[in-house]
Amino acid sequence: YSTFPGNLKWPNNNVTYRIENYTPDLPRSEVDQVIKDALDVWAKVSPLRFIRINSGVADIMISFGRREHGDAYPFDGPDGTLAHAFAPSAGLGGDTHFDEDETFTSHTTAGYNLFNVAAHEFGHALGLSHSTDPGALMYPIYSYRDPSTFVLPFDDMKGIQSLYGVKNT
Amino acid sequence: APLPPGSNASFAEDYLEKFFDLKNTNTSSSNNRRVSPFNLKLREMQQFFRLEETGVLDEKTLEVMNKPRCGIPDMAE
Repeated sequence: YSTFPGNLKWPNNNVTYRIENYTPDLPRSEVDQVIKDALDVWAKVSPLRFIRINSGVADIMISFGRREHGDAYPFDGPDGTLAHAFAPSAGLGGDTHFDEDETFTSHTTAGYNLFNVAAHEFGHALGLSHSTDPGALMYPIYSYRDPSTFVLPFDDMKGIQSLYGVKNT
Repeated sequence: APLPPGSNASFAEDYLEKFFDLKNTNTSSSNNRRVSPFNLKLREMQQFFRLEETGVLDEKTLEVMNKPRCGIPDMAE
């Protein structure tokens, strides 16, 4: 695993998120659930707690957009780059953007599974950079894993715990 | 010289600029006989993805570059 220079992380373990808009690829309720599940991946192994808000500015602002979408990193159309997220900090930090030109799915292997993409991006939003371990969630290349049986790989667990410590049981 | 747009080499150059911090080298001298920054960055990329480190743009390297991926750079400056 690797972290960003300076080990960027959130100053406390209560992190807020807000879903700013939705993809037409999936029902809204399904997007809500997938986002929650993808955050839970990290909450299960660390002291982090995620609190959803529906207005105002959250630590992690989540949105779907295509091409130029308001930051300096335009998306590139179908395939190629699927999403990106910014390391923890004020403002754009933590924000997570999905490329609306992709087809996102939640229960099938067709298109790109939103849970898989989101769980990876939230790793960045929490302070993890890319891993060179091809089995890690934080490896930069997309691969499908069944969300219903997903277990966070050891490399990623060590990474998030290096920033926030282990979960209090 | 600048790489022809649309070529594999041009695509690879874009990829390395985006994800491996390759600086735009179009202004470098054509008399420069050192190993090119492109080949050094290609080697770095091949090391990251555990490919054979040749510094040469081969089919396997292009295949990895064409895979769907996250937009965050793999190497910090």
